[in-house]
Amino acid sequence: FMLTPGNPKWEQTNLTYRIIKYTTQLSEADVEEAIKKAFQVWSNASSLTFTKTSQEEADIKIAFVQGDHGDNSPFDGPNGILAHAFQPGQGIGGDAHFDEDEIWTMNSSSYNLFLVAAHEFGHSLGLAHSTDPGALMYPNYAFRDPSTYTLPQDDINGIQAIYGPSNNPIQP
Amino acid sequence: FPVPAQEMDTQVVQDYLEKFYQLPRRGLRSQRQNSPSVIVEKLKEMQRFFGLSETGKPDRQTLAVMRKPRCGVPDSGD
Repeated sequence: FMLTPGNPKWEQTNLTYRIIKYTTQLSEADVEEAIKKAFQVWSNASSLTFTKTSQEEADIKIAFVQGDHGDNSPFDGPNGILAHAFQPGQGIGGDAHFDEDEIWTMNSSSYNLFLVAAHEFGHSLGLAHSTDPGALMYPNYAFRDPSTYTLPQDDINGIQAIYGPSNNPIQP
Repeated sequence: FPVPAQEMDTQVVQDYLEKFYQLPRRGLRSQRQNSPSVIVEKLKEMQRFFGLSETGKPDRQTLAVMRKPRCGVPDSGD
């Protein structure tokens, strides 16, 4: 695993998130389920907790946007770049953006939202890309069954290096 | 007119290295930064990251990786 240069991290372990712009391709309930599950991947392996909020000042703001969306990192239309997220910090820090020009799904076709969101939230928490092809933080998209998904050891090592282990670890 | 395949490959390599490996963007580079050796070094860095042969050339395997869907966060630097 690799940490983001400068080792940025959240000072608090109870983080909030807000979905400020939904995709038109999935129901809001599906988006919320995928996002919630993506955060659980990280909370299960660390001391972090995530709470959905409707307040303006959430730590992690999530939006589906397209093309040039004002953060100096424009999306490129279908395929190519799927999403990006910012390292921990104030303002745009921690925020995750998903390319609305992609086809987002809850299954194995096109791009599974849960898998991409779980990867992006790794960046939101301070992880950089891993060179391990089996890791969630590997930069390229690869489908894995969300219903049986468990965080790979490389990513567990990474998140625990920043925030420590879970207070309630899941027994094997 | 259709763009020649080699020209398209060059474009893919340039864009990829600019976005993910901090290759200075065209138009902002000095003459020195524009040298092929900079691109070769960035290509090797990319190939090393993905476990490819470090040829420093945009071979078939390297281009195949560059064309895969991926996250927009750079692989090196901030």
